[in-house]
Amino acid sequence: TVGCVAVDSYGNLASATSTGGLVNKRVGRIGDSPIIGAGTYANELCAISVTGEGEAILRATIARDVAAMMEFKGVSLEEAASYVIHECMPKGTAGLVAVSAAGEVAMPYNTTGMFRACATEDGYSEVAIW
Amino acid sequence: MGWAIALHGGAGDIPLSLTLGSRQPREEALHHCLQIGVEALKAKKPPLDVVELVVRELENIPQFNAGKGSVLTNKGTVEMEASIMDGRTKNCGAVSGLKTVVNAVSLARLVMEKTPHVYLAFHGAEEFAKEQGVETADSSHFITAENVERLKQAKEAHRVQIDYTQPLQNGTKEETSNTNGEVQLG
Repeated sequence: TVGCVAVDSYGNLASATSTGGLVNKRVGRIGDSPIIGAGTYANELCAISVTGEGEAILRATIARDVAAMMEFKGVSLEEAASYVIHECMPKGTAGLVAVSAAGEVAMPYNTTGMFRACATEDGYSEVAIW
Repeated sequence: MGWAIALHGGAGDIPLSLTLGSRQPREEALHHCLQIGVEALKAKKPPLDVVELVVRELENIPQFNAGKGSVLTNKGTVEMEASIMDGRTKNCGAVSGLKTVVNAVSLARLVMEKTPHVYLAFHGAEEFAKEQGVETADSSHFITAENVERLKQAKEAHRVQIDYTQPLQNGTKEETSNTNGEVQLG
């Protein structure tokens, strides 16, 4: 799976996710990536793209959950994303990248690794796997 | 407040012992795609354009599991899927079951912008792709030798696996598979 989230200097957000799915999946199987709210979500607060085991992500609707925690509980992007990945998902099943309207970035995962990269306007940049 | 971008190329059981030959092209690809996204944001492109641009680039890189390099179904075919969402309007588009569309994410955006729907799948999505004149290719374009081998290993192990799952060693029992061979981690 691949995905990208972005926010501009005015706080406009967008998210996109694309995948081939699971190795040896049944023909006709649909995963989380195209399901709005599960593998992909964006609103006026944040944008999220998810990767991992689609069935687990679908059950937990984790992209929307991150946004909902920010919306209803008022927590930060980092706190919401970390909680959803580490407390709501079985270990070894998922990771996500997210940005907020304020330009924050979160990239938590509970798998061994996640191919990921980010950059912010203040000059911070990161490319990492583990 | 300032612009920001984050991208991923998949999560999973990525071994710490990943060889340089496997790691380097992926790291270079991440740098490359990040740079494309950063330049687009600096050029004041809308975030929706930026995420589409970056995901298209990621889809074209065979080391990642989307577009060229998509993993294979149990029939040895590709069935690609994608979605895109605009946070300001909550407009969104999604596609599934694509066999010939080179950049699924762009078709998802066309679903969002050119139809009253959110989600098109399988032959309806392919038909829409033809109507819109998006780039298509024979299925062989998407299938790599590495993914043919991964499918073979997954079939031998009777399991369905997420990105970067390592092959089982001889004699290793798949503890999390049910009788259908599906990983039961959820």
